[in-house]
Amino acid sequence: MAKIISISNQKGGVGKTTTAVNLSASIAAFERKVLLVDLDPQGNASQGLGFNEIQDEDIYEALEMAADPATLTLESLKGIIKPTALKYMHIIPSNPGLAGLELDLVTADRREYRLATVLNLLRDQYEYIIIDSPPSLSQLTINALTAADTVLIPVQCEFYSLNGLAELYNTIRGVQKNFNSKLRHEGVVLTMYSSQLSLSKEVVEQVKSEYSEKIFKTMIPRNVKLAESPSHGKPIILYDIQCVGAKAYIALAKELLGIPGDM
Amino acid sequence: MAKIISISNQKGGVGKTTTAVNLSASIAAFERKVLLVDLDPQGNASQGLGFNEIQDEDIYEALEMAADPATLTLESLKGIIKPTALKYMHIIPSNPGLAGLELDLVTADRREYRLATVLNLLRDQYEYIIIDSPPSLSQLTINALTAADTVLIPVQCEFYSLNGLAELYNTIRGVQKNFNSKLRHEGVVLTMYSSQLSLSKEVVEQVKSEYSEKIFKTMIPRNVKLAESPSHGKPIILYDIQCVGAKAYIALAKELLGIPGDM
Ligand SMILES: Nc1ncnc2c1ncn2[C@@H]1O[C@H](COP(=O)(O)OP(=O)(O)OP(=O)(O)O)[C@@H](O)[C@H]1O
Ligand SMILES: Nc1ncnc2c1ncn2[C@@H]1O[C@H](COP(=O)(O)OP(=O)(O)OP(=O)(O)O)[C@@H](O)[C@H]1O
Ligand SMILES: [Mg+2]
Ligand SMILES: [Mg+2]
Repeated sequence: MAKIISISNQKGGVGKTTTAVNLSASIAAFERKVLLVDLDPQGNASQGLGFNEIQDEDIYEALEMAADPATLTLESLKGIIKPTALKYMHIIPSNPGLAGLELDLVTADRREYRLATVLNLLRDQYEYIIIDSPPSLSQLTINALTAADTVLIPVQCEFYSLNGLAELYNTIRGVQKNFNSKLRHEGVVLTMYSSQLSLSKEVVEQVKSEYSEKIFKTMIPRNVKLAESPSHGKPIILYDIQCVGAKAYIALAKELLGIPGDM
Repeated sequence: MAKIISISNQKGGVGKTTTAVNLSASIAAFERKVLLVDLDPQGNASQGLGFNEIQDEDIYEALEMAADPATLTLESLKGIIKPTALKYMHIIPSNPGLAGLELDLVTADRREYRLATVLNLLRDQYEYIIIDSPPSLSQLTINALTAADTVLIPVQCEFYSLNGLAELYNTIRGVQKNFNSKLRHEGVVLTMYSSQLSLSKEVVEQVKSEYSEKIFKTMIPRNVKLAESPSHGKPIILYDIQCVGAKAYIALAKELLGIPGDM
């Protein structure tokens, strides 16, 4: 039975997609079956793995089919799941039409449960399901938080990123109260950390003092290889396994999986 | 009569807020009256200028009042406009409630014209009105594009940022066709440029070859001072006028205003 983790933060550009793609790939490197769900209409996670064309079937079809749970079967979902270059990693790619679906969802019945309905059917096929969310607290992000067991929050080591946390925690509490009482915090991951910048250190201190929820020991350093690898359609471990960015995401996966010891 | 410029890009973290705040401040430094409108529920532009508390009146009241244009007067808008540390710069601060308003707008009549109704009343008081948009193509961004004369697009010099441009241009064409036929491109501003990274150079080449619309000659370099200044509640020209980030935004303002010569 898969653990479903939503990677969420309404602040833009904090490393949600980079974390979703590279944490998934690192989990797959430890031979745990993982499904990455790209719930962002921008489709960056899909592009980062080389899916640059709109697919025949993707997340859009699944969320539409979920309007009528009775007709949704494992068989009907087969076409939306795509293999990746890593044996233990699959993806449900995004679709730009998700932005339009978000508007339709506003007036739909049980709109918050669409993704949960889909992923509950797939849970037995994987050990982890990782959801990449868009930069907003709208219906798509609510769907991700409603479907998830836990939420992992990337926080960029900069001032604006700190400010959004309180609002995000409010939204999480709202989802726990109204749609998904079992939702828990997986933890905060500090991203784009530069040890030589006092700004980074200040933000880290502030996050540690203000947020009692778990903060991952692994911090992701700013590393240009992480910004280069998506343009080659590869996760970092296939683009440059030796770089600090790859080592950081492997360490993060080990921390998540509870595998002891250093890299 | 003010020129209204919307700073928009649905990709997160590309420098929309940093550009909105620092371009406005640089315009004010050239003694042109400028109004900054914070249309992002995150309220980063407001925070970046020291407005850390929710104001008595702000953009939320204005957009609500605009539901009934007949009752909206210059007098009723007085309370939403706040002075800043710069004599020629005012701001209409954000409100977290904007996210909820966005949902209300989905079913409201003439929902796209709320901000345009407000800003048309204020046009005669300023030479420039700059709008900071949220990272999405939702109702708030549509409101910004409908109210604007031109749209300025910050593009971070990285792969994911390139991918979103086609979708953004589609949205702009949609707004031109349905809500605001006079909307034009102000241009693309390349942000977080690092001259020593080949990734930056590749993205710049690609933007230049793919987008025929104007690209500003001024590129904004990656400069940690730009990430530090918001935590002091100051635009870059008041935080560190000598740094490369401040020089870049002053040069950008000169290019926008048509003031010849180097810094
Ligand atoms: N640790 C890192 N070091 C260097 N660059 C990084 C790092 N993490 C992410 N990036 C780059 O920073 C930019 C923003 O990251 P990313 O797109 O993953 O953030 P996001 O939160 O998913 O953005 P959005 O809010 O648009 O969904 C991307 O260009 C990415 O390649
Ligand atoms: N030229 C720059 N050099 C260094 N840091 C920068 C630069 N421009 C912006 N930043 C920092 O990068 C982060 C993202 O910038 P900013 O918040 O302005 O982007 P945005 O597009 O407004 O994000 P959002 O999509 O969340 O609205 C911020 O922490 C900001 O301080
Ligand atoms: Mg993303
Ligand atoms: Mg912003």
